[in-house]
Amino acid sequence: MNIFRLAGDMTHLASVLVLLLKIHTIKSCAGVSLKTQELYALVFATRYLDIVTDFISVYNTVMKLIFLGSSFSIVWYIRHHRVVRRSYDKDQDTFRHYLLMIPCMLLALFVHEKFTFKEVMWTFSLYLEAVAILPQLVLLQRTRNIDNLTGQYVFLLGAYRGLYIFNWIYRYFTEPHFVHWITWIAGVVQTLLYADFFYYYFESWKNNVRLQLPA
Amino acid sequence: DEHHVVKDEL
Repeated sequence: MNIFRLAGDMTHLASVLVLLLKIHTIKSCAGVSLKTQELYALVFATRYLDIVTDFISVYNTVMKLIFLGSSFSIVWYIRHHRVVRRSYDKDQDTFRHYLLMIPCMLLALFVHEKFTFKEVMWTFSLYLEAVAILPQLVLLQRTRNIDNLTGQYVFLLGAYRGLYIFNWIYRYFTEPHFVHWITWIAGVVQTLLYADFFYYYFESWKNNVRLQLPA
Repeated sequence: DEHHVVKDEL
C-alpha cells in the first residue's frame, strides 16, 4: 500500500460519504444521476465477487463492504425513500445507461486477462466504471445550478482514479508484480472523461463563482 | 511467479 493508493481510496470514500451526507441529511438528490449510481452499484457487485473467496486484508474487505453498502443504499434512497425520491429529476436523467453496459460486457468477453467468469466480470467492472460517470456529467450539463455537494462528489469521484494512476506508476517502478494493462487503460480513460469537469470545477473555484458546465 | 498480476486493489 503506497500513499497514492491510500489517498485514492480515501478520496473515493470521501466522495461516497459526501453523497450519502447530502442525501441523508438534506433528504435531497437534486442533481444526482440515479443512472450513474446504478452503474456504480453494478461496478462494485461485479468487481468484488472475490470478497468471500480471496481474503487480501481487513482494510481491503472493509472498504469493499463500504463501497458495496453505500452504492446500493444510495440507489435505494433515490428509488424508494419517500422524501428523497421526490427530488429525483427523472425527466433530466435520461441517459440510456444500458447502452453503456452492453458494449462493456461485449468488450470484456473479447478483451480480458483470462476467460473465466470472475475474470470477465472483473474486466467488465473496469470498463463500466470508466464510463459510469457519463449519465452524471450529462445531467450536470442540464442542471443549471449545481449545488456544492454534488460538485464536490463528482470532483472527488474523478480524483480517486487519477490518484490510482500515480499508484500504478509507483508500483511499476517499485514492485516486481504489475497491474494489468487493462486496468491502466480503463483508469486513464475514466480520468480523462472528467477532464472538462475538472477544468470548469477549478475555474469556478478560482473565480469563486457557481459551478456551471456549458450545455 | 514473477509475472504475477496483482488484484489487491479496490
